[in-house]
Amino acid sequence: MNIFRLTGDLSHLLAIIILLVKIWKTRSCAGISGKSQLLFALVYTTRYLDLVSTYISAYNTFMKLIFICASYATVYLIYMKFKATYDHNHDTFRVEFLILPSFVLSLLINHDFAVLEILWTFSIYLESVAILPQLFLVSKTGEAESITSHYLFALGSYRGLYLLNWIYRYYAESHYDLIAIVAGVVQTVLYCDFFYLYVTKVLKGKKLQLPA
Amino acid sequence: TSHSQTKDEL
Repeated sequence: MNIFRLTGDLSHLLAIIILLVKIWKTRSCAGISGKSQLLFALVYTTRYLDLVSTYISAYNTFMKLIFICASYATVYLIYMKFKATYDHNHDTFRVEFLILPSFVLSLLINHDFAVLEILWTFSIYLESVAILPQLFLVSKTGEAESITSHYLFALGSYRGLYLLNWIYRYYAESHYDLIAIVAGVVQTVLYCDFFYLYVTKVLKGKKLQLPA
Repeated sequence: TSHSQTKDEL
């Protein structure tokens, strides 16, 4: 554990909490892509299956359980409890275009052709693109609430901090995992346009609005 | 192996 990984994890946790609290307090999931949240639930489920087979640490188990439970809670709020506020007309990204290529790629490029390993690899590939339905929704409506922007910033920062963690581990521990690194770079790059708008607009108190 | 170390990450 190093400072980059810890802040990355905390940033990830913060993002998930921001989203849950936002939906709960406003009793609305307007502006939130249910499809991205479904993909994240799929990502955590397929990645953390090792919960039942391998014990790593109390921290690890605790965080995995939080991520799984929070993602299902978010999906429940969007598709069940606050279904009436769900923006399904704008949430039209075709998720099969993300799920199927991620799955095929995980069959082709993995560390070991074993069920748990392929599901782990699939989750890494799918996570790298799982935010696309959300970014697509923001681009379709042309704007995002500030709280949604904070959520996206925290979620995007998490993988960026993991990249620093991997650079650190490469030098400090001679450890690296190309699958995670390449997917992490892709994931972080997808947020770059948003990061730019966040810094230039949201941090200056303006609403995130895309140029017409 | 290298990838099992990455598994302790989230």
